[in-house]
Amino acid sequence: MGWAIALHGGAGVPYSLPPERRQPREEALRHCLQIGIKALNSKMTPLDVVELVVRELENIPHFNAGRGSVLTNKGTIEMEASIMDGNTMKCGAVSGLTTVVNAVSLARLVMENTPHIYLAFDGAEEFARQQGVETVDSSHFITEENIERLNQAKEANRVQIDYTQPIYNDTKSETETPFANGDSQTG
Amino acid sequence: TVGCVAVDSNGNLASATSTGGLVNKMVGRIGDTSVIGAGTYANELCAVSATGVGEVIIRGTVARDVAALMEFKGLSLKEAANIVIHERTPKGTVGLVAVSAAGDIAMPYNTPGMFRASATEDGYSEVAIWSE
Repeated sequence: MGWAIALHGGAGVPYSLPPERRQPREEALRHCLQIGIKALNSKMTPLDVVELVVRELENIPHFNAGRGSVLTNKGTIEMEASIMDGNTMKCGAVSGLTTVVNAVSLARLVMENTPHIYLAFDGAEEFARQQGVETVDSSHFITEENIERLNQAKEANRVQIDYTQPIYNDTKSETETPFANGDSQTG
Repeated sequence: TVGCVAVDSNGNLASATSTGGLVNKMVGRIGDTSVIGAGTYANELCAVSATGVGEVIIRGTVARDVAALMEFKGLSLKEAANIVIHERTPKGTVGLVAVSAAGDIAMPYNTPGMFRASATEDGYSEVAIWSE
């Protein structure tokens, strides 16, 4: 058998996603897939390949991770990631990150450079500085789009599992299709 | 949420997932993505990365369940992934991508759509959002 790869950018995508939102995301998926294909053809290990591809996805603001992360109810950023190697069952995970550019790489460092599996919040941030991974001010991750979506979610007083428009009762179709408009950035 | 699973021509498997979480989530809320066995899992049979409502994925130990169905019931990757997505989790909440040591790919979801892409060494590749 040969190599195989699969990647995702989030579920819950409404059928009403307008083309101007769909096309850049499809392009981004194609771009990330090509990176993975090239890496596997060059005999990179699956562990390195999945980290490489997820880093690329984290750096693309269209998806809910890294640069495109959605906001908490306080308008802040809290990112999380994990990675696992099937051969050794070794794994690493991080949560509550506010400044780390690529959470998935910090998760891998937890796996490789600590006796633990999971570091979170202040401890994870401190570990990031010890390991010298790239960090930026939290504002780097906050985009206008995500501020708008948080406001929508607050208005509708709901936690959005995606980027749909809040469900208003005046238009029947929207109340029936929970993913009425907007694009998906499911958690 | 974003995720990637990969297997090389020797059957070595790995999985990685990353997310900002849910819009308007409470500060301090942890979702499935960083919970091994829920949003991310890999062993010698398969590698899985899930996305959707984190609370549902944690409750259902989604990624581990796919591997467990293969391990203990001898199901194929596709069968195992479809059971977890279409029979064991509420509609409209979860999707996943997975590969097996044999190079099979599964990308089921029970939401209206899922941003996904896949490829194999023999030249097959796919980029999709909704079903046909």
